[in-house]
Parts: sequence; structure tokens; C-alpha cells
Amino acid sequence: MAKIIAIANQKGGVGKTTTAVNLGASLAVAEKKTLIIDVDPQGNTTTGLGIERASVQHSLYQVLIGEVSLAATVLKTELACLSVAPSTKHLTGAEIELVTTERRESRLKEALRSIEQSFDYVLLDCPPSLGILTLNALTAAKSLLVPLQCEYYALEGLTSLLETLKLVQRGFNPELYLEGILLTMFDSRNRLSHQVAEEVRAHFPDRIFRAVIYRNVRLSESPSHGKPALLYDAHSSGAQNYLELAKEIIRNGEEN
Amino acid sequence: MAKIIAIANQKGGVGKTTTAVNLGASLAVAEKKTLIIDVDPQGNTTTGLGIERASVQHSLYQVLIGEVSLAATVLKTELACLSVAPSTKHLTGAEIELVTTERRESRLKEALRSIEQSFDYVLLDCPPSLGILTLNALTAAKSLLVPLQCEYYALEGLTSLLETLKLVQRGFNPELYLEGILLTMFDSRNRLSHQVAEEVRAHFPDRIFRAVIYRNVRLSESPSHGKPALLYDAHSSGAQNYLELAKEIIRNGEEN
Ligand SMILES: Nc1ncnc2c1ncn2[C@@H]1O[C@H](COP(=O)(O)OP(=O)(O)OP(=O)(O)O)[C@@H](O)[C@H]1O
Ligand SMILES: Nc1ncnc2c1ncn2[C@@H]1O[C@H](COP(=O)(O)OP(=O)(O)OP(=O)(O)O)[C@@H](O)[C@H]1O
Ligand SMILES: [Mg+2]
Ligand SMILES: [Mg+2]
Repeated sequence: MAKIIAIANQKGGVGKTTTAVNLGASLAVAEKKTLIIDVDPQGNTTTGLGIERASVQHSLYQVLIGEVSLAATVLKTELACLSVAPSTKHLTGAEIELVTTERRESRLKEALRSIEQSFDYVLLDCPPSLGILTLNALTAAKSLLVPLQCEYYALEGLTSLLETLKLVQRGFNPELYLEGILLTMFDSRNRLSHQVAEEVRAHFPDRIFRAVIYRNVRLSESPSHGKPALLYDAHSSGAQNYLELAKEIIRNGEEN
Repeated sequence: MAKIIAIANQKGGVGKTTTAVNLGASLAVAEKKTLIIDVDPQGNTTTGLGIERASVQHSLYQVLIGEVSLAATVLKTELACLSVAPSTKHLTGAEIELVTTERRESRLKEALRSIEQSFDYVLLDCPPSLGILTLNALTAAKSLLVPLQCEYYALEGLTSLLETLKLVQRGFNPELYLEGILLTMFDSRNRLSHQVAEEVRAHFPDRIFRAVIYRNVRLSESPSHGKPALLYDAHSSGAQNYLELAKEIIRNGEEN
């Protein structure tokens, strides 16, 4: 059974896609068969892995409305153990179209049943909102990974995200647990980064990853080459930080 | 008649709220009566201006479902010419509740009719999505200001945002025009910033503001004090950049 992790935070630009792409690549080089599903209509995970959205045959939108199976959308990447289920701009319509349908929040969960045994890890890259697409991901997932940018507005949004987690645990997915809070874009020269980190460590002591992702220009350059940082500049601190995160998640999984 | 400007971009974390708060403050010190409406359920504009969300009596959610007038929500700020219409977490429900109602996209436009003559400028801070809340803002606005972070993923999203602009112009709001594209978080030491700026200038030569917002830590610190950068550190490059932007927008308005 695959470990399905939703990467979600309604605050925009906190590093959800960067985490999905680079954690996925790091798990793949550790020989874990990994699938990343792009649940965001923006499709940044899709292009961040070098796939041209216009040439995609089948995408997540068609899966959610029941037209194709999830397996039909899965594409290979440059890494042997890494695959991706892409999204196209049609996915924007899903938010409105699914509102009035049956089992609207369980579409992704049902679609995953038929393929999850082919993978060790499935990562779900979510859009910056708490709408029906994110709800589908939280219902399908076994755990939630929260990227948290070390900035004031991002910290502010954490409480409402954890409230949403509780609502989903009470309703659609009682088994869902918090995989951890990941500090991203940490800049050690910047007092604000340290303040945010201290505040999170004080409020959520045992829920924050030891691995920290530092601000690193290689992480923002690599998407323009359609590659994870590991393939663009393996020695960069960004690539190394995500390898550390992958090791920590694999270790946590073995202990549970 | 007020100049109503929607500040929108579905890409997350590109500086929409930072632009709404700091452009609003800069227009206010230029003696322009300015209202900022927080159309984002995250409520970052509300707290960025020092308002405690839990103590808000009437908010935008109640306006959109027709319970109160927009005027009843307007609060004063530390700047005489700056007011804010706050949002609370109830606004999250509006996306789903409005889907099946009449004139769902024109609620904000209608609500603005009764108060727009009391202001020179109204700024609409949008959430990071192209859902019903952003659609309400684009239908109510006279123009669209697009903050564009100088990063690859942000550049990628620009085309689909400009497509949405065309759709809204053809359907709900034929008068809507592009006020301009604003480069944000520009870091002159970073090659990627220059590459993105060159690409935007090449593709959209006459639609990009001369004013550029440089990455400046004061802009990310000021929200934790509930103040725009002008009141937190008026000499910072961030505060100065937004004063320049305000001057450029006022000048553009006088020439048209
Ligand atoms: N550690 C880092 N160092 C430097 N840049 C980073 C880092 N992490 C992410 N970035 C850059 O910051 C921007 C925002 O990151 P990203 O797009 O991954 O966030 P997101 O949460 O997925 O955004 P959205 O809410 O739009 O989905 C991107 O341009 C990305 O390249
Ligand atoms: N020029 C700048 N220099 C440094 N930091 C900035 C700058 N502009 C914005 N920031 C910071 O970057 C983060 C993202 O900005 P902001 O929240 O304004 O973007 P947004 O587009 O409103 O995000 P969302 O999509 O979540 O609504 C914030 O923490 C903000 O303080
Ligand atoms: Mg993303
Ligand atoms: Mg915002």
C-alpha cells in the first residue's frame, strides 16, 4: 500500500510545488517508486518536471469526472522511479463542476484505489485554496505535509489550515494525520525567519520536520529547465535539503 | 466616480496583498481617498492593516450574501484617507454558496454602487485563484493590476491570467482594461529576476509599470506590526517603490 501524502497550504507561494517536485525526486533516487499527482490547475508540477501541458493526452480533470482511469494519465520522467499524473487548464472547471455532483470529495480517493499498490509514495500537489480540489486530496491522503514559508502572513494562515485538518479528520477521512510542518525559504540572515521558526517550534514542538529548506536560488531556477534541483544542480543546498527531508520521511515511515 | 482596480493573479505569493496594502497607503498619503476591499478569505489585507479579524462586526461575506451594505463594513485605519472593508473566515463559504445563486458574479459590483462616489480609488485584493471571488472583483473593477513575481512559475501563469481577462471583457465587464503588470520581489543580484523582466518587457512592452518593487525585508516585516511599510519604515526601498507606483497610477489616470 502506497503512502499517500497531501502537500497543502491555502497560503500562496509557500513552496508546495517546489516540495512536491524535489521531495518526489529525492524519494525516487532512494529507489522508492513515487508518483506525483498535480492537483493544481496552474500545472506547475507538470511543467516543473519538463512536461509540455499542451501535449498532454489525459489529465486529472478527466479522471475526476470519470472519463479515464488515473493509470491512463501517468507519465514517466527522467528519473526511473518517478512518475507524474499531469494537470491541464481544464482542471479549473472541476472546482465548479464537482460542486453539485455525488461523492464530490472522494473522486481522487476512488481513482487512486486501482493504482496505489504500484507505488511506495504518492504525493499530491495542491492549489492555494481550501476548495474541492484540496478537499479531494485531503480525503485521499493518509497524511498531510504543510510547507510553511518563514514569513508573517504564512504563519497566520497555519491555524486555519490545522482547523481544516480537524474538520476533514472528523468527516471525510478519520485516518488523516499530520506528517509534519516543513520550514521553507528559510533565510538565516533574516530575523523574521528565525522569529517564525521559534514561534512554530513553540506552538507545535513535535510536529515540525528536523529538515529545513533554506532559500536557494537553484530551487527557483530549476523549474525553467523542467528538472528537479537534483538533476539541475545536485550539489546545491536546495537539492541537499530535500534529500534530508526524504530520508526523514522514510525513517518516520519505518518507525510507525 | 472612483477608480476601481482589481489586484489579481491566480499564482500564489506574488505580492497581491503587499501591493494592495502599500499602494493603498501611498495613494492615501497623496490625499486620495482610498478604500481597500479584502476579497481573500485568508484576510491578509485585514491583518496587514492592524485589524483583528475576530473583532470584526460586519465583513465582505455578509455583503455578498446581501445581509449588510458595503458601507456598514468599512473601517478606518491609521491613515486619514485610507479605509478598509475587512474579510473574515466566513468568506471561504462564499465560493461554494454563490455557485448556485443569481447574478453570482455581480454581487460586489452592485454593492459598490452605493459607496464608490465617496472614494477616489478602490483597491480589490484577490485570493490566489480564478474562482467566484476573483470573478466578482474582475466584474466590479474598471481595471486590473497584475503583480508578477520575478520567478519562472509566476511568468508561466501570466498567459492564463490574460486569457481570463479577455473572457471577462467579452462577458461580464467589457470596460475592464489592464492597468499594468507590476514586477515584484525583483532581486538585482539574481539572474532569474533579470531574465523574467526581459521576457515580460519583450512580450508586453507597453503594459508594464515603470515602477519596479525590489525585494526588501521591510515589506515582509511590516505586516507583523499591522502597518504598511510607509508607517513602519518610510525610508525603506519598499515604501519608496510603492510611492513611485502610486505617482505613476495617478499620472496615468490624469492623462486618460
Ligand atoms: N527554498 C526556496 N528557495 C528559493 N526559492 C524558492 C524556494 N522554494 C520555492 N521557491 C520559489 O518560490 C516560488 C514559490 O514556490 P512554489 O511555486 O513552489 O510555491 P507554491 O506554494 O506551490 O505556490 P502556489 O500557491 O502558487 O501553488 C517559486 O517561484 C519557487 O521557485
Ligand atoms: N517586495 C517584497 N520584498 C520582500 N518580501 C515581499 C515583497 N513582496 C511581498 N513580500 C512577502 O512575500 C510574501 C508573499 O507576498 P503576499 O502575501 O503579498 O502575496 P500574495 O500574492 O498576496 O499571496 P496570496 O497568493 O497568498 O494571496 C509575504 O510574506 C510578503 O510579506
Ligand atoms: Mg504550487
Ligand atoms: Mg494575498
